[in-house]
Formats: sequence, C-alpha cells, structure tokens
Amino acid sequence: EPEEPSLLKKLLLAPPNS
Amino acid sequence: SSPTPHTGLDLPALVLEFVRCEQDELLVRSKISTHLALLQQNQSSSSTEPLTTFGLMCHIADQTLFFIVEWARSCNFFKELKVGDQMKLLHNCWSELLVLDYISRQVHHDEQDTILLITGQKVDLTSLLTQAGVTLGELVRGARQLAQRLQELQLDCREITCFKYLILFNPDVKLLENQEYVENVYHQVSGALLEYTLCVYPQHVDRFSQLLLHLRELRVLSTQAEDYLSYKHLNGEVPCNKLLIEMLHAKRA
Repeated sequence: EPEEPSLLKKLLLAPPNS
Repeated sequence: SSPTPHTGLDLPALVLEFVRCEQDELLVRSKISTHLALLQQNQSSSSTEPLTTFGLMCHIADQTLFFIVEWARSCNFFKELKVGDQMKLLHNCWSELLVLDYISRQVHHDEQDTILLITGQKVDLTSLLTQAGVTLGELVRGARQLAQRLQELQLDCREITCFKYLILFNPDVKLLENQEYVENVYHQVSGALLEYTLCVYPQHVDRFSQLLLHLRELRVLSTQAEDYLSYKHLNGEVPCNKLLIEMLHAKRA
C-alpha cells in the first residue's frame, strides 16, 4: 500500500509564503 | 509584548536576529481563530458529531503546528538544511515547540485562575481540571508549575526565542545528513544565550544553567503530552488532524 504522502514534506517543499 | 529588559547593552546580534524573525502573534491568533470559527460553522451545519473540548484542543494544536513549520521555514539556519534533515528535526521536536508555545503564553499571562490559548481565549483552570481525567490533569498542573517557575525567573521573550532554536536544532537527533551543521548551530545559539544572560542579568550568574534545566523539564512534559495524545489517538478520540497525527506517528515510529 503506497505510503501516504507526507503533509510535512509538502509544507517544507511549498514555495515561500504560499 | 512580554516585559523585556530595556537596555542600552550590546546584545548578541544572533539573539536580535532571532527576535526579528519572530512571527506576528496577533496575525497567527487571528488566522487560527478564523480557522476554528469556520470549523465550528461547518460542524453546526453538518450532521457530524459536535467537537469535544479535547477535539477543539487538537485542532488548535494542529493549526499551531502549521505555524511552527512556517516559523522554522523562515529561519535562515533552517533553510540551509535539505528537506530530509528538516523533516527529521521537526519530527523530533514538534511536541516540545507546542508545549513551549503554550507555556510561554502562560508565563506572561497575569491571571492565575485561567489559561490563555493561542486564540486569545481564556479557559477557566478549575473547570478544565474538573473535566480533565487524571493524566490530563497532571499534565496541566505540571505545565502550570513550570510556567510559574519561569515566571519567577522573569523569563523574557528573547530567551524564549533562543529556546525555540535550541529545541529545533537538537544535536541528539541521529541519522542527519548534515549532523555537524546542526551541532554547530546548537552551540552557536547556546553561546549567544549564555552571552545574553550574562549581559542582561549580570547579577544572576547561574541563569543560563537554570534555563537549560527548565528546558529539560519542558522536554519531559512534552513526552508526557505525546504519551497522552497517543493514548487518545488509539481510543479514536483525536479528530483527523493530518499534521498532528503525522508528527505523532513519526515520533513514535
């Protein structure tokens, strides 16, 4: 079962001030 | 807004830089309050179970975590790290930063019989302890005692900001790609805090060691808070807060 994408990783990779 | 010694002293540049990067507390407060108001509006208009007090606290903690991540991303030291290391550091320290956020707000809250939430709301302590079970009651009392000790020490907002960096750049976190860098940042912050305390509170020579002692007490409290949250999560009592649950799983894994 594919691991759920990490929300933290998404936040850390989001463009600044997004 | 906390009482900070007004000094003409030559303060460590690093400490002043840290304070400059702090988030606007009122902006954070209004954003979280808006989120919760929308959440409660959706709750009342849908057939889902109304949020319990504990459920509301979980949402507040979840929202606070988003702002903690945003704060970390704004730190120049943190930006130097690759995302893998950034995740490891935040997975390690999220509960300590949450507890510090809560306790530092109580340190500068002058009413003894209420606790102040990040939303600006005040919760009556007696009624909270009446509702709380044994474990949560012990947690609230433990946090209150630590807040009182920090109040007696007259902990100031610059010292609190340094605490955040000492917690985030924890040199004990293993398997980091850039371990040396994290250790180096920790020692830089530690030195800046020592210099700050000697400069602003020269009459209190062991202030720095007392601050580190209280930081260890905070870490114990945060582990107790995680244990409690894990227990509530296993009981299915933690509402689906993506970030809070992810952090809990990562730390417990």
